[in-house]
Amino acid sequence: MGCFPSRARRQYPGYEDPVVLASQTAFSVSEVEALFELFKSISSSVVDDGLINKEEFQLALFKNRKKENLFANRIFDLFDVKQKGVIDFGDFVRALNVFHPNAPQEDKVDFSFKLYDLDGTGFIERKEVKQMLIALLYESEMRLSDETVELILDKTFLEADVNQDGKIDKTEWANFVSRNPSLLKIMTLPYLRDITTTFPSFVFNSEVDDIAT
Amino acid sequence: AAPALMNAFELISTSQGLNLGTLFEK
Repeated sequence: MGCFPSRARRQYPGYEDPVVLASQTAFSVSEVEALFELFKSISSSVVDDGLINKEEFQLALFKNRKKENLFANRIFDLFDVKQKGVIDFGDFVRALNVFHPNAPQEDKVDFSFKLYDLDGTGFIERKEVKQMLIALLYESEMRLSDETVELILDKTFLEADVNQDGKIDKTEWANFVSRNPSLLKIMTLPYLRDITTTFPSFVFNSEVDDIAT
Repeated sequence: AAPALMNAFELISTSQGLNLGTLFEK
């Protein structure tokens, strides 16, 4: 009990004390423990090594491990903050924290900017947005002519790229999403409010004395 | 709205790969 993780939990590289994680995030200790139940299930779905690899992440997302998806890859890379090719429990909780309904709006804006800045240059460039649109069309089997794609890009950059330099910087992005709040909808997961109800088994595996914290 | 009237990010945000809600579906 208390703050010393059991041998079972030490099998999880990157396992962190739920009390510490709760103090750094919008989650309560119980919610962090419920997230551990979800983490255990995802991280053992292909290789039971206590870490989530890309295949396991895609399997959890699509229920199909063969589906390659630009956006799922991008989300995985942003969760994998230490760039180890795997997500440990600490990474998982801290990244999901951004999606909590109570997380600061600024964190959501930052995360979404990084998500769309595919090559990490600090700008969302037109060629990146085009690449994402083409990936979406491929995924959804939606048919749009190249001319329509260019029209969509023209319209988007006319609205978002205020200084018209052909790329969207962080400030332009923050202003653009404040005028189009629906763009941040994907950055909030209402599920995170009910995580202890979704994974009630955390109660039986809790290692914290007072789980009501 | 018709796709041509939507901005690119509205379209992109409909990707299944960006819908993390499915992680919580058992």
